[in-house]
Amino acid sequence: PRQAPLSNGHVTLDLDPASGRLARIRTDSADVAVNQTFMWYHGYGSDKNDPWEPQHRPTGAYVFNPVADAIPIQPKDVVILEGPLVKEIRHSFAETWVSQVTRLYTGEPYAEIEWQVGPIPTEDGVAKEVISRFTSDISSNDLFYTDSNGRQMMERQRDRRSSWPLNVTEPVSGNYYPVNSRIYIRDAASQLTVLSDRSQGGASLASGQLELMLHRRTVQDDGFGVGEPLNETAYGAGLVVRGRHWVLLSDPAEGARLHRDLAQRVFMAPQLSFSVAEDTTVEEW
Amino acid sequence: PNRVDILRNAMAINQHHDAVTGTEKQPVADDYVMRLSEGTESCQQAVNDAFSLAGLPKQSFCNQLNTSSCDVTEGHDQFVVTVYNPLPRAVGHWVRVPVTGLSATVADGDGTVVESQLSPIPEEVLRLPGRTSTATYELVFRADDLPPLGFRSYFVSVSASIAVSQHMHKA
Repeated sequence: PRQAPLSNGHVTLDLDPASGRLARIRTDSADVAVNQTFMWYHGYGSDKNDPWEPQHRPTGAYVFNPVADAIPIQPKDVVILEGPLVKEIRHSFAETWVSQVTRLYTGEPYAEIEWQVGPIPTEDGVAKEVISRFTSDISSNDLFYTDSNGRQMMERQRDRRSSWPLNVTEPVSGNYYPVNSRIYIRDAASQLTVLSDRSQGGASLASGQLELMLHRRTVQDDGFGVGEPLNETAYGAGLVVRGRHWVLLSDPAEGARLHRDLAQRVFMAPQLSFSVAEDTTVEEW
Repeated sequence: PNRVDILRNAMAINQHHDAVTGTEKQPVADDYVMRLSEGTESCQQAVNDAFSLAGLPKQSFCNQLNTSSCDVTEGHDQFVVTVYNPLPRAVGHWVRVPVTGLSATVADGDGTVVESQLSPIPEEVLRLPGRTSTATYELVFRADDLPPLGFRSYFVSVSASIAVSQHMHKA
């Protein structure tokens, strides 16, 4: 637990002193209460179901079919590391197969969240679909924005389609959209943008909220043709995925400038290569 | 063949909807990965040739930096990191490389020391299934003002004997 905020000069993170979880983000142009946590959806299906009965369609490669609302994963420990260049908040959780590091690099306008999920346990026969959810006091109502395959940002309205009347039968998955590079919510005063390092599913299921699907492990084929559950057993234990989200909070007027600049920097990031220099000095080099 | 085309072809194949969404069978996923790996390796050879024209020694590429693993940086006391900027504008970049030492010094092309920091690699990463790296720290420094479509190199000396991680503390 920590009382003092963590800051890099542009972004300040306030932690909840009781839980150590993120409570507030403050930047040069915005100040918003933000909570972020891991959650998981119990995916429909068990190996006793028939995937060919549509009313019992298991969640799988083609369909995201959660049984109910997402279940939060309780935080366990928080460790804070402060250095001259980067400050880190390391969160561990009750489930040891999820963890994350939140970083503030000196002078940068964003917070970086490096998440790690897996191997997702499925010995209980339950498909699990893990998300990172941000809950804020931004009054975004039912609107949110996602990119469309890396092209322009598209406005999405919860429980609505722009060109046909939607009968909402899937309140969660029916509101998921592809996120190839970024998703954001906003109101008149603030914009919360999250950039992803890979294509993920994303949604805003309530005002002020946005979530991204990180990893899935299912127990049954969904009957749409792939013929396998999503269940890679690398090293006999299931896949571990490690990735990053970049979180920007700003005045909406400068949101596009910030996320476009950052997107260029992270999606065409500099490439590293290395050479051994054992037998030389820095002067000779 | 044009060595860059191998990755172009692999990328084109991986734009099939099964590859984008993950609806392919596992052996097909493995094949997609193999093609991308072959294409990446071929491009790395091409990059090496380009660097040799600029007088740089043969470069290694660390494909497992996503598990904080790199044979060169964790297996040698001195190495050079070359940072290539593919954007047509100058940018800065935070470099993170895994090391086994307890202190490190980074110098730029002028021999000027660049501020750096050692951060312990999270326990969850050290326990990753299949990870064989011995690195326990990541060296962090900022590569500033990388020229458009150009590169800068940094000389890194790592020592196992002097702890300079006093900046880091557990709260």
